[in-house]
Amino acid sequence: NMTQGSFSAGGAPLAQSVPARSGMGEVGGGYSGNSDMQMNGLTPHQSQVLNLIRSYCGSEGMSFDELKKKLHGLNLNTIKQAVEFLSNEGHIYSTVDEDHFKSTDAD
Amino acid sequence: LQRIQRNKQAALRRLAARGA
Repeated sequence: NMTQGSFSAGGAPLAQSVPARSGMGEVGGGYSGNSDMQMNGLTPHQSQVLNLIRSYCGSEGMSFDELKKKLHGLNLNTIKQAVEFLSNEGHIYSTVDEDHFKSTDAD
Repeated sequence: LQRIQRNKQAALRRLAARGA
């Protein structure tokens, strides 16, 4: 009476432990230390300006003057550059004149 | 006012061109 295969049961532990983290791709988490710390490709100033223009809901957009007022303490040139950059990128566009801006993603 | 629309369209195109 030879029972066969009775030794197969509890051998080596299953080699398939589930990885603790399933790959929720941590994409782009590594900021390379730019002198100008960037978020989503914009400098803090740029995203600040963008947010302001976004938050403004007038038909003709936010004037540069208003921007300046809200960002008091910010260098005028810095604002200008940010506006220029954002408009180059297509985030904002000028409306009634070259001094009024609206953002493309918030109507 | 048409100019504004044009500006907007141009801006949107620019944005799209950046792959955003």
